Amino acid sequence: KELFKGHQVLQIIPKNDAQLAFLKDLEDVLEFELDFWKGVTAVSCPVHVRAPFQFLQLLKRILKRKDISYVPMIDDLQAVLDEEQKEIELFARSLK
Amino acid sequence: PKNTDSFNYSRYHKLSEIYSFQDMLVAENPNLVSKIVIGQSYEARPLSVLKFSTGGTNRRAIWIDTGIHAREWITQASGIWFAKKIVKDYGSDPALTDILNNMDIFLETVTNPDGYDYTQNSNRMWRKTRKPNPGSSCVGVDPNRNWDSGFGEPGASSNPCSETYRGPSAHSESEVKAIVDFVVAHKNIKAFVTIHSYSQMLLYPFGYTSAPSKDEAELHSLAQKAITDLASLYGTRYTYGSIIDTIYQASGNTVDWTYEQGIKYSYTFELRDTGFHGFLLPAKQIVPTAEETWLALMAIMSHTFKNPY
Repeated sequence: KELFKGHQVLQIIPKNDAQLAFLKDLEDVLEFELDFWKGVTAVSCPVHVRAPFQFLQLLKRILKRKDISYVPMIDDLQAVLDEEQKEIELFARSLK
Repeated sequence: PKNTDSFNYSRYHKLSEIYSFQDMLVAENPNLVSKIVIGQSYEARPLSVLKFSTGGTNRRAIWIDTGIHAREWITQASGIWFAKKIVKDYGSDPALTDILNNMDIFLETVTNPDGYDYTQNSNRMWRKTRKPNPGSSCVGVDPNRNWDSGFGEPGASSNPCSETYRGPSAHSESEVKAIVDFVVAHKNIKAFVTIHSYSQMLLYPFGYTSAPSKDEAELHSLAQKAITDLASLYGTRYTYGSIIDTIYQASGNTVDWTYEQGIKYSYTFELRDTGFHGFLLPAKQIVPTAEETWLALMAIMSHTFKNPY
């Protein structure tokens, strides 16, 4: 089972066309294994991207270097998934 | 659960539970609901569609599908709730009763069953189908880029490792081809609503081109009515417009194809939320999401019923 320990979902809001173009390029870089939950659309429109633990710091450094601000939308994806799984199992047990 | 009344609509369910739910609903409502299998997924699961019909032959019809993107769990869960809502409201809600006395409704609750099963058991974040891609270690095709409408144009990826991989050819995915064959053979589908999450949007063609559709004014005004009705319940705010203007260019998408097949009322939803939870919408939001979406669906279905073409 694939685990997402340490994965974060970042919200990034491009402030100008240059940042927008950079994020669009980033969308096509498959090597970072970024998963765009909400794709790049327009200036001021939030982009949501899931970054695996191994590329998270690199991504944050790149964004900082480009002066692109971000906030974590989900701090630890696996923690949320564990919670979801727990809820499903509790429900299944209560049925039994 | 022994019947669909004791089914818990406030929880996410495994594929087997959804299949059982469908069979129970059919068994409980034999004069209204039947199950048809329109094809098989790559992993040989049945592609089941619930048909709500009060009789007649090849009546004008409305198509609704949920779960074409596997990880968008709120959509499959909403689809189950819609199915129960239809049988509950038929005979008591005059608008729905009118619709069903004259039209059929088809509802595919798990459009991408292989993907859904994979999200339940292996990778919660899976979006695509599960067919291997020859020559690549990456699996699956984005079934919302696989339709024969602007296929291969900008707005989809040719790389099998991308989440928006369009596939080797239009309708290469059996999950897509099954719907294509069904729609083409039926010939009388008048509204087609395909449901995604998340972003809170109601979108109409086109996605592959910025050229407006010839029905844009009507589609726009109906979308406005639908999202206004939706917001009346919990105040959830939706945006609306053509796919390309509202989100981004998306070629080979479902509703561009259905619209080009002559289905005027072709819409795609993006359900809750806008970024607090994303694809991990807490289960307690399933019923409220389905309830508010139902109001918008009713607006589209009623308009389709009252405006034959």
